[in-house]
Amino acid sequence: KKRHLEALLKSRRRRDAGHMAFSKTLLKWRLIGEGYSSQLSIDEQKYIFRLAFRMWSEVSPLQFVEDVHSPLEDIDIRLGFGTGRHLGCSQRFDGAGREFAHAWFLGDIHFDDDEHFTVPNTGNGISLLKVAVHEIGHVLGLPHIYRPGSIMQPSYLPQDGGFELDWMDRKSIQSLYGVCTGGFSTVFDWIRKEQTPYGEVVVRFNTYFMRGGLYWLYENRKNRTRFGDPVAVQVGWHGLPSGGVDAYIHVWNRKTDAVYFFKGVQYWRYDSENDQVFTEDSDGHSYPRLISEGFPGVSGPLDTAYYDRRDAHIYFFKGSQVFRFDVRRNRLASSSPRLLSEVFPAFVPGNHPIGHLDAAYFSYTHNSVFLLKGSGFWRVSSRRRASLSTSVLLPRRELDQQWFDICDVHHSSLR
Amino acid sequence: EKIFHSRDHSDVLNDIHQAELITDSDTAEVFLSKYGFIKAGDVDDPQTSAEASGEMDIGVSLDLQEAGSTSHDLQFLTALKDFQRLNALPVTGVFDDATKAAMNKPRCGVTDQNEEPDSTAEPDSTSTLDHTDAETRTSRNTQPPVR
Repeated sequence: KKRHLEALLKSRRRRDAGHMAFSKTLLKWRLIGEGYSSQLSIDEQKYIFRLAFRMWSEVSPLQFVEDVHSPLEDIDIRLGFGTGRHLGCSQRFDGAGREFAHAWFLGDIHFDDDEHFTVPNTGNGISLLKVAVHEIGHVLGLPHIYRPGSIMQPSYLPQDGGFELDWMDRKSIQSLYGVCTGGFSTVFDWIRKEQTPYGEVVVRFNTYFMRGGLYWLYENRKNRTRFGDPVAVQVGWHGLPSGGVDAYIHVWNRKTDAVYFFKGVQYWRYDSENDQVFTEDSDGHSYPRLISEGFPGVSGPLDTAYYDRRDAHIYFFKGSQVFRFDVRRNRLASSSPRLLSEVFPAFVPGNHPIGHLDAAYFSYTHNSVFLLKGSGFWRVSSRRRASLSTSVLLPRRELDQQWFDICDVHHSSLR
Repeated sequence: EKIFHSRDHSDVLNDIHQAELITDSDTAEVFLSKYGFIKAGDVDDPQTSAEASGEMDIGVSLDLQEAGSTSHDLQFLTALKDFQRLNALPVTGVFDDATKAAMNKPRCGVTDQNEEPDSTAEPDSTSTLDHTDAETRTSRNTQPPVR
């Protein structure tokens, strides 16, 4: 049975520059029925494994799905608990203490059920989650790594709070499977006001990336997304379409502080205080409203948009055109629309998105506007670059070289 | 459930087979072999090859036995030092208490390899990032602008 399995699996594996890895990005796993632990409920065991697989998904292009229906030989990764001689395995477990689990490269994972495995954040025992993440790393092709902080250290260290995959562990798995790539439908910095313990009001922001019906909070200082993301849009943004949005703008000046989301031919205003969309505007018009009604001269669907505080205009992008909308006069600027290539000329001739952008994003971290299309972006030069005019597009770069590890997970593991 | 009869489950706990501890250099050698620090066939055993050819006399055999045990000790010493180095222990080559404790820690059953994956050679490698990007990442550590 094992030889047959190996023969089947050989066709799915590749040898690449000395490092073997799975040749596909969607992997099926199963906790085998004869290998349940006697210490935790089946639901607890599956929940922990689902989370362990998801943690690798969050930092690599791999996705994992629990499969309880397919024939066993079609399952890529099989997990099970056993003691001593177990599950037909050639490597015997040694009892409580010392060896707690082992994994077969591109294959199965066995856990020693003589060990005291516990659920996460329990004081005593061995965290099953931490062990599972480690062993899955082996299955995916990682060896032991003797680096403090690495999940692939061979010895078990008690879990200190919530452990996560650090930068080097991410790079290790990405050296085998590549980095996460792909475009986004919307990117924006969300402004929020907070009061310090001294009563002082401060303004902070968080960066969000949206792709379809999912979103990530991006931690700029840590070069990664928030642990546990992505999240479904309808979970974090109440009232927005579940399939996501086309554009976001924050009109912020002396008179106005309003957030709008756009989808298709409609738009919503978002109520930051109550964390949901407004049901109606100040004139009693119900949301969503038609874009053409709220922004005369502009109609959906849009590619994207952003509000520029420097000139108090909204820039709407549609195809190869840019519509500049004056919020003070509530009408289009006289010169609109214009070609994208005219409003934002290329610094390097020919190196230009031309049109059909995915997202326009003003970043407070970089104090710059970024135009995103596909897996790349163009940065709009800032005024500080004295040798350049104020709105040329710098050459295209890859998104994953600027914002790191924004990875999809399988929909079955979404909260 | 796992069957038990005592209120405090002590009958089950006592029944759990405990892993044998690493207590001496013999069990330490087994440990080092099991987890790849001593590789099978690392050192040729001249005694074996000579015996196989039927060309050995007693004097030579004794010399070879001594040479074999010396090589064996060296192999164990090297492996022990490797283990100590990787576990941030004083590299003494002595099977001391700290080394024993490290060997008895809970650990994964997969052997240790010396080669780590090339974590810098990404398909879209971070090594292509230019100086500007390094500056950018550094500048992210500053506070966001306050209105």
